[in-house]
Amino acid sequence: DEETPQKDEL
Amino acid sequence: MNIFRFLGDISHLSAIIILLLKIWKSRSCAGISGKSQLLFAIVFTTRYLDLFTNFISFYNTSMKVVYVASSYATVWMIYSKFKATYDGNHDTFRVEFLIVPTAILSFLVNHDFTPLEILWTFSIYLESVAILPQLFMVSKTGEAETITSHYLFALGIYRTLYLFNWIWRYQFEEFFDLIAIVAGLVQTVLYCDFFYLYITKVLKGKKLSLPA
Repeated sequence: DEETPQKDEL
Repeated sequence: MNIFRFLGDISHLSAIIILLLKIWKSRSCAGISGKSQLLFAIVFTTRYLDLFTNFISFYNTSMKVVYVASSYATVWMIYSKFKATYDGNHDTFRVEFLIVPTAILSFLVNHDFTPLEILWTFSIYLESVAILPQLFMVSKTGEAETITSHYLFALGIYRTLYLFNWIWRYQFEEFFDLIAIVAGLVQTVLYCDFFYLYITKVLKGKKLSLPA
């Protein structure tokens, strides 16, 4: 599956 | 970090602080939808489960702690400390119509079928509609205190600024999260009616009154 966008936002 | 995201976070934080102070100072939660605040507490709880496992930065962690703590404090003030001033008769939006569809959708449309990712996705979807009970309550009572309209404006502007943040990040960082973007668009659109009233009325010193 495509790369999961990183979770660096609030 | 970019200016849009930073201003968005500041706007979000100030909305939370405005509401906390309004309730604490006036010792009243009149005109405030407890249901929306409950939904926000669920949003932060399900979104920040990685608070202790995934350290991004001091800023990120401290803001998450403030958001979670203040949302629980607000719910506590509404449903416990100042519950005598809670206007339950006008806070009648059926939140199950928000929680169930967003929960189902988070199972169907997500980036990764893992518990943490599905809970994060649920929190993104829920946040986009969490303000509906509050907007519904304002339309039912036909008006809102000026401080409440400032709270709503700051809360609405935060996700609008995040939309610009995502444009910026797509342009300069190749960052792209369609789930967050679509939910953020829905969230911002829900405020448009209120933004119009806020700019045409409140900024002219009038009281915010909606056609009931």
